[in-house]
Amino acid sequence: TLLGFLVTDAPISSGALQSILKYSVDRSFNCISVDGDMSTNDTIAALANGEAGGPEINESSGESYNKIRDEFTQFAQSLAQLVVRDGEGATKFVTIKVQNAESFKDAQKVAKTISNSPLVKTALYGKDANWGRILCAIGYSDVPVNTEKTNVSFIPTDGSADLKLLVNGEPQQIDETRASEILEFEDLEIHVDLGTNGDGEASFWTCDLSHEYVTINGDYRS
Amino acid sequence: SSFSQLSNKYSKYVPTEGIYPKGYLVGSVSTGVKKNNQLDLSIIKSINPANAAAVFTTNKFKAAPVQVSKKILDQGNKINSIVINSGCANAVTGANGLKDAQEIVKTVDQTIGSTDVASTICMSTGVIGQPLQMNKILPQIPKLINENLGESHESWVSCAKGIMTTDTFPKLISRSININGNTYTIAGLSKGAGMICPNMA
Repeated sequence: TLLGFLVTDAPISSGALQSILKYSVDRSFNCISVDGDMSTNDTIAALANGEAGGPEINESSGESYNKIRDEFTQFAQSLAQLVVRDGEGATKFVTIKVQNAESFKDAQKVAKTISNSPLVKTALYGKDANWGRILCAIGYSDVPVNTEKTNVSFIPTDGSADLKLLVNGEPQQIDETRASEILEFEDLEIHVDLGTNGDGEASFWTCDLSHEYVTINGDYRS
Repeated sequence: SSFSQLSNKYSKYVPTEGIYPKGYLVGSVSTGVKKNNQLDLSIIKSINPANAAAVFTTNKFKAAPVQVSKKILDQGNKINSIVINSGCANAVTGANGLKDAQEIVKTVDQTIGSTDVASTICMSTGVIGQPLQMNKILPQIPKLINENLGESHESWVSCAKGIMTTDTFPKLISRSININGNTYTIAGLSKGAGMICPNMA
């Protein structure tokens, strides 16, 4: 189960707080996956008691509203990412970034499908640069994809050059040593360019699937 | 190796200090629902009624606390407290589960002296399909509110620990922001390690 609480002393009106929370959760907690299962109890709640003073921030407050909404969103992303980092048995923290989808929703759907694929997640655990499984997940995501313009890369988190796995639908000669180096890091980014004419973009955060996950969940009730 | 990994995560992601929003008292207590006297009941209390918002699971089997809290928020009430128990999800527990969630809300409201309308929302996390051990939880609510709440960093960490289930570290962050010359502070707690692929609305 996911539970989260965002509390502030800012004077945010009730309506603005609800719209800020929805906006930020759609870009944070609704973009994480550990194991693909949705709980009966997931809840994110926010409180704003106004104790810091200042003018009330409501949906008509223009720049103030946008600024606090964006701060909430970044904040919620940081909090959501901690959940993924602590995923049961997780040894890897993986950012899936999908670009050039026809819409944000399409990009999110592809990112979510990759994030939930048990075969992608076990490959990540095994440090196997198995881009074929990533492609497979993209292919059954049920969104428009230009297969001849699709690109997939691993982006190392140390700032070194990315590793292109698929360029314009063509598999690349992969330097397995380099791939292993990148997969040794705890953090990894996978970039997917769907090559459509749209500019839909979304990020999703996931982790690997390890033996430990099965151990933890094999006897949770007892 | 496994212990070392857990220890690394704790030291890497749990802050040793923080700056927290004004007007909140937080903390937790052990009720005995979780084994080995682990913290399992937390409260976030605002000293004045706060505006509140929430998004909830879209799972068709919504747990009792989800149903009760949604109803309270739908009434447009200002909120004084959020109470969270861990170890038992109070999910798929039927009419008795709803009664238990309402009883917890009522007990918190009575303890803080807010009796006109429900001003507490409740949440639960843990095992599905088991009733809450109300005999353990209810007596600890006054103790938690009267003795265990504070505004220190340690209180916030304790509050975050009280909502953990299979989590290996408490998740807590805080930050100050400046908007048009006014400084505001946000604090956030979360929990979750498994059964995680939310789609809340």
